[in-house]
Amino acid sequence: VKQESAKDEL
Amino acid sequence: MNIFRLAGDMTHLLSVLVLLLKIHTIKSCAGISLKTQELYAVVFATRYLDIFTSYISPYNTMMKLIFLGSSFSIVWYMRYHKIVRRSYDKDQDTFRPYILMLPCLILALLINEKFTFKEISTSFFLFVMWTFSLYLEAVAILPQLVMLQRTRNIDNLTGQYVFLLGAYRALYILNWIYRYFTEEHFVHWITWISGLVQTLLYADFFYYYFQSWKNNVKLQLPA
Repeated sequence: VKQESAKDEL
Repeated sequence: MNIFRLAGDMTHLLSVLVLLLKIHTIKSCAGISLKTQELYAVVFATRYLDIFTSYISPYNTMMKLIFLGSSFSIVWYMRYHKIVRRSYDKDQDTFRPYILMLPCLILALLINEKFTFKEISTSFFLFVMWTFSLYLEAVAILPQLVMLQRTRNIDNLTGQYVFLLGAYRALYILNWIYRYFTEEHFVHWITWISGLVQTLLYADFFYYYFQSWKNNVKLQLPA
């Protein structure tokens, strides 16, 4: 699944 | 990963280490708001629920574990450590956390990014929790700022802790600007607005912190 781009942040 | 985000994460890590240093070495949490520490533990717990399901990188997982571990151990120190807890001034730390948590939860249920998942239940729950943690983090510093205004003489470590905590989110805003211009479709209004609100809440603290640094006087917030 493509990682939700904002959720690759802490 | 860009330099702004890395600097932001390192500043955030440093803020936590400064606080742990203060509590662990001088065994004192004078001037620190337990309410803010508990709110931060909730922020990390709800933000990193998917720590074991969605793996991004060793760095990401390691930092999540550090933030979870440090925030919960700070709460443990302030609540249960026989020496540290004596220096906690609960009469000055009277902000009621629920008046922050409930509105954030309701707001997260109402306003969260449209989710494109099949099974609404689990992923929707995770998304609402993640959004809740963003809103809660924005306001989690309030009990600490209120307490700083009541505590007349703010010691250096406490001042540095709050300053670093505010600076990390300001660096994240630069990171979002950078990612907006370098990555397509990188638009996350919820994250951006809560991050902006969070940083603005530190505005007056930053002002007085800078003044005390420039005039080389003790940091004091007006009551």
